[in-house]
Amino acid sequence: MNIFRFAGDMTHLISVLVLLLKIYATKSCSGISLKTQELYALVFLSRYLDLFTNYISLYNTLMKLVFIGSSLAIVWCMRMHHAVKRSYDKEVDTFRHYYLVLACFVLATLVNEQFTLREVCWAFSIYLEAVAILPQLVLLQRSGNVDNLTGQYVFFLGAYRAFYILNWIYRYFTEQYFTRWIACIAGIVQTALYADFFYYYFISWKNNAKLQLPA
Amino acid sequence: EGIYHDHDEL
Repeated sequence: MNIFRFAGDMTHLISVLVLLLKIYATKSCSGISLKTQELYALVFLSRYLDLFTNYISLYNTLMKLVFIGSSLAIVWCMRMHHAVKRSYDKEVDTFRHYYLVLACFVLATLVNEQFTLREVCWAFSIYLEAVAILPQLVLLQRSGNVDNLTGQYVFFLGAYRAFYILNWIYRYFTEQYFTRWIACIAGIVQTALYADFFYYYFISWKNNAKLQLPA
Repeated sequence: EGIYHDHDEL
């Protein structure tokens, strides 16, 4: 565990807490894409299959439980909670995310570290996470103005994988065996997808103005 | 072993 990896995990945790705060405090999920939340729930469920079989550390297990639990709780809230689901912008959140699931699954069966259930599911979760933010970014562009908590949620979610890239660079130079190329490439693609969001987020922060994404 | 398989990251 190095500082970049820890910073990445904490940033990811903050993004989840900000989203939970937004939904709990405002009893609203306006501006949040249910499809991105569903994709993230699938990412964690397919990546943490070895939750009970491959114990690495208490920290590792706790974080996995937090990510699985929070993503399922958010999906449940947005689908079932009477007040929250009313604020869901169904007609704006129209990205066909099932194609993303299919494409990532096909790619995972072709490109993986070993053709075993665990490795194919792991590669699937890595590819899916790289594109999971697309429905959310499309929704933000369509809905124009972004409320603060939603903007912060997306910002921290994008920043966490950037820290992981620094972590992989660090591990590359400090450890012999390093073949995380699947996670590296997908992580770079994932972070690149946030590039324009980061740009407009920085502009709004610099001008102390509301975050506006061009339609 | 050869290929990195412990998936110790989140």
